[in-house]
Amino acid sequence: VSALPPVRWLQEDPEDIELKTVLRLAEREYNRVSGREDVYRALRLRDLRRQLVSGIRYDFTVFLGRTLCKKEDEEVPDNCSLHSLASLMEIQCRYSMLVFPWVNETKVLDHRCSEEGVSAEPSSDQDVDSVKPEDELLETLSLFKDFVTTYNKKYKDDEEALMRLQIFSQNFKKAKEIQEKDQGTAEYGVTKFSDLTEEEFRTLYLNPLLSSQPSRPMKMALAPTDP
Amino acid sequence: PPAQWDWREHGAVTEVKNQGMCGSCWAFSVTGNIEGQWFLKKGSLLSLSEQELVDCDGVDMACGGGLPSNAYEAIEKLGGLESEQDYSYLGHKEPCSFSTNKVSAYINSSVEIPKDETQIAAWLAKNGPISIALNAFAMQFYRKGISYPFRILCNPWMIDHAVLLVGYGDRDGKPFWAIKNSWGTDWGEEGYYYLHRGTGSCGMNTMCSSAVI
Repeated sequence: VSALPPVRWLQEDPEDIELKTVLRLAEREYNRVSGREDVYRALRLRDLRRQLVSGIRYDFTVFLGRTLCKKEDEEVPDNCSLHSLASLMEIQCRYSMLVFPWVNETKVLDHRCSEEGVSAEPSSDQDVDSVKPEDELLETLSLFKDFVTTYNKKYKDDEEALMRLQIFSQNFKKAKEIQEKDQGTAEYGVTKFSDLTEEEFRTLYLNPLLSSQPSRPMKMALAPTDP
Repeated sequence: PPAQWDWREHGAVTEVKNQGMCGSCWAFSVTGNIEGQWFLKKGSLLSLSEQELVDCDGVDMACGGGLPSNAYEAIEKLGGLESEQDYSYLGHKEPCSFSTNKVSAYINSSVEIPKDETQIAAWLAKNGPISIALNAFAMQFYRKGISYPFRILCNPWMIDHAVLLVGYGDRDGKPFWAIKNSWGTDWGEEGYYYLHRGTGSCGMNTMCSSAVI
């Protein structure tokens, strides 16, 4: 068994023809069975394991992004451009494939897809026909629009606006997770800091010295004793 | 201590301020405490200058962060704090332009307040708002209500934000601390954060202090 590094970006290893072939197969398989109008393209790869059995078995997670190409196009080009919001609509699939390179054959042993986005793990009871992410995206876009208006946010160009939208989307999910775990009555969600990464927020608004430097000793306050 | 207390109802707390994109929370926490102490000792509520601390406290690091304990010492050495009006907040470090002629409030020393939350409540109810520091986990997305994160997510040794404890009480049987923040009134409940009371949530009891006038 050879275990490769857990996260691999496609552009990091363009010469890995074997890997690219497997990913193209995963893309093709997804596009064949998904029932979506748009063509999806592999963006990145995670948790790849390669095992020599009767052929070569590949287990991997692939993140697929929506392109601007449609399946009904007569000829779908190889280099379909990604949708500008592809990173917000990533589909995550776990594949097991058996490749027989000597006879140029591939068999898909198993695949499961989740549409929960980057941080989600595919669950066993979800398959490629699960709920579309468009509704979630529309909700996020609507919230982001309100956010920009409410807090009078200005971004220097569309590129920055898109980047902030992506951060906003991730933060919205994070706020939901915090909400689920809170033991009190607090409500978490969109705030004026929702377009900042955690690192930006810490750098701009917080105070790292409080935990890294010892306080100057002070005398203890007297506790009140009277009623 | 009384079952509930809120210094806002007794005129000891100024309006919520906004530190902007600057890690000067330590200055806001300390001035808030001194504003309360001055009100209780001298009878008038003054809005005091954070910019003076950002510019003139040579031990702390202005927008890069600081410690309330150092700030008290800096104020003692400088001779006091100017008013907000005389030395207004800019949100970035400038050369120190403190003038002793414009001092509005002074302090004589500072004290550390015990970590026991019952004693913190008793001290607060008797002596005024307290400068505290806490782990700001979840505050980025806080909107309202009583925040009570799991201890493991909001551990007390990762303190990264200084604020002002102004009161405590219960809402529907849930005990809370009322905390004045310095991120403007368009954050939290009109600028305030409500945190669960009684379990050392987010390390709020680890760095409590006050100036002494």
